[in-house]
Amino acid sequence: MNIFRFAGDMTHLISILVLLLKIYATKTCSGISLKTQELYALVFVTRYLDLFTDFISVYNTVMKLVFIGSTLAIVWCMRLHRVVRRSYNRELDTFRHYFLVAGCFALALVLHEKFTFQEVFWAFSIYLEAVAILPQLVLLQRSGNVDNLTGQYIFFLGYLTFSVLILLSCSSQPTEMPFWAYRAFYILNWIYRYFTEQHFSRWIACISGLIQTALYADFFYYYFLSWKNNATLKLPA
Amino acid sequence: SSNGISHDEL
Repeated sequence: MNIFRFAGDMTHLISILVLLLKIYATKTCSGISLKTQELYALVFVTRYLDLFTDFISVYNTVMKLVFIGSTLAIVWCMRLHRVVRRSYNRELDTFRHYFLVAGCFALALVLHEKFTFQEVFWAFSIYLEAVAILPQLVLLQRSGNVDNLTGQYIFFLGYLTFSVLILLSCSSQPTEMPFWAYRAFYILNWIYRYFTEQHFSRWIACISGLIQTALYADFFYYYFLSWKNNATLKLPA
Repeated sequence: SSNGISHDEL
């Protein structure tokens, strides 16, 4: 465990808890894509199949349970909670995410570390996480503006490219120091482990992580601009 | 792990 990874896990945890708290406290989920949340729940369920077969550490097991539990709680809230579900933008959240699931599964059948049940599902979860944000980005584009917390939620999930830029630009107001990006730490962690561990090669996770970053980069650019100009975020249609 | 590869990262 290195500081990059720990910070990445904490940022990821905060982003999920912030979203869950926002939905639960305000009893509204407008601007949030249920499809993206369902994809994230699928990512965690398929990635942590080794939850009961491989014990790595208490930290590892607890975090897996928290990630699975909190994302399922978000999906439950948005689908079944009688008050929250009314504010779900069903007519805007129309991304056909089944294609993402099918595509990632097909890719995982071809590209994996080892052709076993667990490894194919692990690779599937890595690919799916890279594209899971797409329904949310499409929903943001359709709903036009970003309500404050949704934007911040995606911001917390964000990546090196613009988080460093935003960090540098707002270093003047330390109170606004945003939580670092989650995947940014993981990319730093992979670089760190590549140089410190002989047999460390996680090409599947690395490349998928970089694609994930690219997907976020454009969102961050517009988020940064709106934040800088203090205007509501308008993504180009 | 069971199938030889252990993913220690979350």
